[in-house]
Amino acid sequence: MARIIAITNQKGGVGKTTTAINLSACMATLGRKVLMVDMDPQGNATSGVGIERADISECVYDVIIGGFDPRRVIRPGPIEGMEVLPSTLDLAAAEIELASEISRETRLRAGLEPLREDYEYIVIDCPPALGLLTINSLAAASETLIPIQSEYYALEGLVYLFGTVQRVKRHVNSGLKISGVLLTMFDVRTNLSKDVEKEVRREYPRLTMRTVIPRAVRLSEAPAYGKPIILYEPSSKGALAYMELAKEVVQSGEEG
Amino acid sequence: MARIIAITNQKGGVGKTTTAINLSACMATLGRKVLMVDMDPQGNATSGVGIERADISECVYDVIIGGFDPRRVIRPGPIEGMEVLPSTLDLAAAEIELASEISRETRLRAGLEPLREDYEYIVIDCPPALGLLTINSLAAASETLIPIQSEYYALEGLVYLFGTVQRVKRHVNSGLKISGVLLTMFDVRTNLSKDVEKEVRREYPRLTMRTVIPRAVRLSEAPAYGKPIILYEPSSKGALAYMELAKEVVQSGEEG
Ligand SMILES: Nc1ncnc2c1ncn2[C@@H]1O[C@H](COP(=O)(O)OP(=O)(O)OP(=O)(O)O)[C@@H](O)[C@H]1O
Ligand SMILES: Nc1ncnc2c1ncn2[C@@H]1O[C@H](COP(=O)(O)OP(=O)(O)OP(=O)(O)O)[C@@H](O)[C@H]1O
Ligand SMILES: [Mg+2]
Ligand SMILES: [Mg+2]
Repeated sequence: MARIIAITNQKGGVGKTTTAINLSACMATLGRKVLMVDMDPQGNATSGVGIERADISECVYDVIIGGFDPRRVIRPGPIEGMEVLPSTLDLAAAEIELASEISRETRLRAGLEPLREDYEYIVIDCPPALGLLTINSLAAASETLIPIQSEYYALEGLVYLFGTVQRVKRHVNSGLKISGVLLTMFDVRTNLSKDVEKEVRREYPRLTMRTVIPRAVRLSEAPAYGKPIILYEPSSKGALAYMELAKEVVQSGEEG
Repeated sequence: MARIIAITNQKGGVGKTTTAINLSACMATLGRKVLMVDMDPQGNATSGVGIERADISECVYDVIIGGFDPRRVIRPGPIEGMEVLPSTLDLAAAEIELASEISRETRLRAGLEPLREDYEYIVIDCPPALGLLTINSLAAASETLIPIQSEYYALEGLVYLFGTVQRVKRHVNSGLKISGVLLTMFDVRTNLSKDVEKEVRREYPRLTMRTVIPRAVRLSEAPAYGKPIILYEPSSKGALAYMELAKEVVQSGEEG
């Protein structure tokens, strides 16, 4: 039974896509079978692993709106053991089309159900909003990992996000838990990063991941080559950090 | 008649709020009368200028949904000549509540109409999405300024954003124009920034602003003190860049 991890935060630009791609790729490097699902109409997770969006005829939109079998839509990923359920701009229409549909919150869960025996991890990249696409991801997920930037606005939206997770847990997915809060773009040279880390670990001692992702320009270069960091620059500090995160995530499941 | 500038980009974390706050504050420093409107339920523009969201009973939500007179809701800004129409989490409900309302796209325009003689500039901060809150902002605006990060994913969503601007222009706001594309978080040390700048200036030669905003940690520290950069650290490279941008925006209007 796959663990389904939704990468969520309505604050923009906090490293959701970078975490979805690199956590997936590093878990595949550890020998796990991983599916990455792109639930953001921007499609950064799709293009960030080198899939040309113009080459895609069917995507996750067809699974949640058209009831397509996801196996028809899944593509090979950038690394052995990782596959991708891509998105295109069609997905932008889903938010509106789902609004009046029956069981609108659980369409993705129904779509992923037949895949849960095929993978050990399913990682879902979400858009920077708490609309129906993110709600669908939380309803399908067994857990959510929340990246936050080591910057001032980081803590502002967390309370609201936690509230949304609780509402999804109460109404559609009682098993949902928060697997962790991940500090990203941490810059050792600035007091701001250190201050934010101190505050996050104080507020959420048990939820804050041990691993911290540093600000590293190689991480922002890698998507231009369609490669996860572990392929683009395996010995960089970004690659080491995401490998560490992958081990931490895999271990946390084994402890139960 | 105020120029109304919507700061838009559905890509998250590109510097929309930082631009809305600092462009407004710098234009006020140049002696213009400016209103900043926070149309993002996250309310970063509101908290970034030191307004405690817990202290707010009425906000822009009441103007667009309840038809409140905006003058009752407007607060003094952080600097002489700048005022703020704040937002709270109530605004998150507006996206859904507006969906079935009559003239749902033009509620903000109607709300701001009585203010157009009170200010020379009205600057609107938008959320990272192209939903009804951003559509309302584009429908109310005379122009839109589009911040883009000097990073790989920067150009991906622009075509889609331009399409949305054209659709708003065709259906609800024929006077809307794109006043410019602004490069933000530019890091002189990386090739990535230089490559993105070259590509943006090649694709959009007439739209790309002369001013480029550098990556500068002082810019990300300032909101923690509720101050625009021009008050927090007036001689920093972030303050100089936003003053330059303010002059460029003011001059572009004077040329017509
Ligand atoms: N640790 C890091 N160091 C340096 N740059 C990073 C890091 N993580 C992400 N980036 C870059 O920062 C930008 C934002 O990251 P990303 O797109 O992953 O965030 P996001 O939360 O998915 O954004 P959105 O809210 O638009 O979906 C990207 O250009 C990315 O390449
Ligand atoms: N030029 C800059 N140099 C350094 N940091 C910056 C700069 N501009 C913005 N930041 C920081 O980067 C983060 C993202 O910026 P900001 O919140 O303004 O983007 P946004 O587009 O409004 O995000 P959202 O999509 O969530 O609304 C913030 O923590 C901000 O302080
Ligand atoms: Mg993303
Ligand atoms: Mg913002």
